[in-house]
Amino acid sequence: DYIVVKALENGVTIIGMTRGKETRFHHTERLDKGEVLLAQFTELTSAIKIRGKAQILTRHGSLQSGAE
Amino acid sequence: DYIVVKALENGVTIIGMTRGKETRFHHTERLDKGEVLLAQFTELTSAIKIRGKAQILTRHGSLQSGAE
Amino acid sequence: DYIVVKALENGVTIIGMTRGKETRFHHTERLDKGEVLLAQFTELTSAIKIRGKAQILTRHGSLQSGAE
Amino acid sequence: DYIVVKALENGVTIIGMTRGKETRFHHTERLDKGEVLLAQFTELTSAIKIRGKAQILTRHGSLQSGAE
Amino acid sequence: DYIVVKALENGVTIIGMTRGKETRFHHTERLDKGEVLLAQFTELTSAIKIRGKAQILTRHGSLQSGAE
Amino acid sequence: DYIVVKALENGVTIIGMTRGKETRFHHTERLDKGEVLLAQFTELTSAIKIRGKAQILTRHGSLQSGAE
Amino acid sequence: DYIVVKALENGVTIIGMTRGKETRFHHTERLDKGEVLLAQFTELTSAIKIRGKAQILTRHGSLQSGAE
Amino acid sequence: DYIVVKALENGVTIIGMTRGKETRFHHTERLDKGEVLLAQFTELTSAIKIRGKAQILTRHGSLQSGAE
Amino acid sequence: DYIVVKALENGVTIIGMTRGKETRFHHTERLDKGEVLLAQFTELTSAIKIRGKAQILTRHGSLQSGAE
Amino acid sequence: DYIVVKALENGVTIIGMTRGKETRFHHTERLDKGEVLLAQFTELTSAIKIRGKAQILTRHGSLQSGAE
Amino acid sequence: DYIVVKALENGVTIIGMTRGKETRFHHTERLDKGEVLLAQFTELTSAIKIRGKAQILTRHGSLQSGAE
Ligand SMILES: N[C@@H](Cc1c[nH]c2ccccc12)C(=O)O
Ligand SMILES: N[C@@H](Cc1c[nH]c2ccccc12)C(=O)O
Ligand SMILES: N[C@@H](Cc1c[nH]c2ccccc12)C(=O)O
Ligand SMILES: N[C@@H](Cc1c[nH]c2ccccc12)C(=O)O
Ligand SMILES: N[C@@H](Cc1c[nH]c2ccccc12)C(=O)O
Ligand SMILES: N[C@@H](Cc1c[nH]c2ccccc12)C(=O)O
Ligand SMILES: N[C@@H](Cc1c[nH]c2ccccc12)C(=O)O
Ligand SMILES: N[C@@H](Cc1c[nH]c2ccccc12)C(=O)O
Ligand SMILES: N[C@@H](Cc1c[nH]c2ccccc12)C(=O)O
Ligand SMILES: N[C@@H](Cc1c[nH]c2ccccc12)C(=O)O
Ligand SMILES: N[C@@H](Cc1c[nH]c2ccccc12)C(=O)O
Repeated sequence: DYIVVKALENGVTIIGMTRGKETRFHHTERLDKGEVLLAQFTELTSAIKIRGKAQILTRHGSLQSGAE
Repeated sequence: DYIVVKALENGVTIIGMTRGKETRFHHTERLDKGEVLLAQFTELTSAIKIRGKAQILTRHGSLQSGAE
Repeated sequence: DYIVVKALENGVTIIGMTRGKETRFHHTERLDKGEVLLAQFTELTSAIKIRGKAQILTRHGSLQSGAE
Repeated sequence: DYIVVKALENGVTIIGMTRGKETRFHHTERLDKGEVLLAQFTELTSAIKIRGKAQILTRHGSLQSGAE
Repeated sequence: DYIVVKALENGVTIIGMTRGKETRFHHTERLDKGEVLLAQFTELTSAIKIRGKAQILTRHGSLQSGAE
Repeated sequence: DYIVVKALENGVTIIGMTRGKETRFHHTERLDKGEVLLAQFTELTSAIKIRGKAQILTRHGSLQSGAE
Repeated sequence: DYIVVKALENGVTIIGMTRGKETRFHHTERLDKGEVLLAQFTELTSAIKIRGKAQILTRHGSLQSGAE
Repeated sequence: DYIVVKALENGVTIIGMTRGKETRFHHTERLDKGEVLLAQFTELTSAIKIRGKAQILTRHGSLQSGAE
Repeated sequence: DYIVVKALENGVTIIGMTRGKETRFHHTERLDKGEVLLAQFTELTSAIKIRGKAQILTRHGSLQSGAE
Repeated sequence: DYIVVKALENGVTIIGMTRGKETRFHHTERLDKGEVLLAQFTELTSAIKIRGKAQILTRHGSLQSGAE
Repeated sequence: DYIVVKALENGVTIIGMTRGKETRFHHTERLDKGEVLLAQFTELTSAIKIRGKAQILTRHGSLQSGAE
């Protein structure tokens, strides 16, 4: 399973969070406006956090992140 | 399987609850307004609790948490 | 498989019932109005009981618990 | 696979029946009006009997139990 | 796989028939009007017979048993 | 996989035919009008023959057996 | 996987053909008008031939055999 | 997976072609008008050739073979 | 998985290309107008090339090969 | 999984790119106008590049390559 | 699972990012306008980044990358 994130502004961050007992940030990917990241859930990544204005496509539908 | 949570206000919390005999909180993730968390059910996490106003996308449909 | 429960009033309880020969309550989670719990069926939990007024999303459709 | 039962009156009973050569009642769960039980078919339970007025959601559709 | 049977009259019987070389009745469950039985095909049960007036939900659609 | 047969007249027969090199009748189940049989394909049964007037529900659609 | 054949005239034949290097007829089942045969593809049967006027339901749709 | 072939004229041929390094004809089945053959892809058969006028039902849709 | 090819002119060729490090033609099947070939992807064949005017049915839709 | 490519002009190239640590071109297949290539993802091929004007059918929809 | 990327301008880059503890760029593929890349998630690649104006087809829908 993967998600699709398109940055609608500069400085959008997609943060991978670790699987297992400890939940911490293992990688932060920055996107500039218009850039797209497609990212899977993996052995290492069981949660993903998104900051900034972005369009997000998921198995359960699409939504837009960002304050407004 | 994963869920998608978009905070509609500051201070939304997504709480991971442990799998197995004991059900306790193992991690609390805070989101500010507009931030999005995508979180799987895992070997460690068999229940998830959400507090505060948020949009939630799941396999069985979407809903909004929060008092009103 | 998991279910989604949103409390529509304070004091909604979601009760996990044990799998196997003995069926007893192993955990009770209380929700205040607006709080949401997403809970899987697990090795430990093969039945779930819900008391109080709540919106419930399941694989077979949605319904509302509570007296009226 | 699980079913969803919402009691529409007090005293609804959901009865688990044993898997294997002998078919007997191993557990009876009583619901008061408005309470909901979600119950799986399990290693122990291969048939479920419902008495009293209830709304039932299943993989093959919904129906209402009870005399009328 | 399971079927859903709702008795529309008293004395509806749901009969489990054995899997394997010999086909015989291993269990008969009687339902009174309004009662519902959900029953799986199992290691023991590879055919099910229904007598009396009942509503039956199956993977291939719904039908009503009974003389008329 | 199973099929659903509802007798529309008395004396409907559902015949299980053996799997393997030899194809013979291993069991004949008679239904009276209104009775329903749900029968799986099994290790023993790889073909099923139906005589008399009956409504038949299958994975590939429904049909009615019988002369007219 | 199985197919459903309803004879629309007497003397319809459903022929099982062997799996493997040699393709020969291993069984011929005759149906009289109105009779129905449900037959699986099996370890022994990898092709099925139908002669005479019959209604045939398959995974890929329905059709009618017979000269006209 | 299987295909369904109904001959629309006499002398339709369905040819099984061998799986593996060598691709040759291992069996030719002739159908007279109205006859139907249902044939699987197998350990032996990884391609099938059809000559003459026939209606063909497949997983990807239906078509008619033959010159016109 | 298989594809379906119906020649719309004489001399249509369907070419099997080898799986693995080397990609070469291992078999060419010629079809005359109206002839149909159903061919799987196999241990040997991981790509298929089609020349000439033909109707092609695939999992992802249908199309017609050929110059115009 | 496979893709379908129909050349809409001469000289369309479909390039297989290697799976694993090194990503290089292992095979280039040229198509003339009207020719069709169906190509799987394989142990060797985890990415495919297409140059020139072609119609492409994929699991996620169809599109046309080429400058305009 | 794979994605489909069609460059809508010259110099579109598709970047494979490594699976596992370290997330780094292991391969960058440049596309000129009109060129198409189909790329899988693999043992090596668990995230993909796209820069420049491109049409992207994914399991969860289509979108366009690029500043506007
Ligand atoms: N380390 C946690 C991360 C996580 C996944 N889903 C969650 C839901 C809530 C809180 C944390 C999580 C785990 O693997 O389970
Ligand atoms: N520890 C519990 C957590 C849980 C999952 N689903 C539940 C439903 C109700 C109460 C608790 C739970 C378990 O793994 O089973
Ligand atoms: N301990 C029981 C719990 C249960 C599941 N489904 C049920 C239905 C009815 C009554 C009890 C149950 C079991 O694992 O099977
Ligand atoms: N003990 C029986 C219970 C049962 C399941 N399905 C049934 C249908 C009819 C009668 C009994 C049953 C069994 O496991 O098979
Ligand atoms: N003992 C039989 C029961 C059965 C299943 N399906 C049938 C169809 C027809 C007659 C009998 C049966 C078997 O396991 O196969
Ligand atoms: N003994 C046969 C029964 C059978 C199944 N499908 C058939 C189709 C035609 C004739 C016979 C059969 C077998 O197992 O294969
Ligand atoms: N013996 C052949 C029977 C067969 C299956 N599909 C076919 C298609 C064409 C000709 C013969 C066949 C086999 O198992 O493969
Ligand atoms: N012997 C070939 C037969 C074949 C299957 N699909 C094909 C496509 C084209 C040419 C030949 C084939 C194989 O098993 O692979
Ligand atoms: N030998 C190649 C054939 C191939 C499959 N898909 C391709 C795509 C492009 C080029 C070649 C191919 C392989 O097995 O992978
Ligand atoms: N060698 C790479 C090829 C590849 C697949 N998907 C990609 C996406 C981007 C860049 C390269 C690739 C791999 O197997 O993973
Ligand atoms: N190395 C990471 C790459 C990755 C996948 N999904 C991500 C989401 C966010 C950040 C990084 C990632 C992993 O395999 O898990």
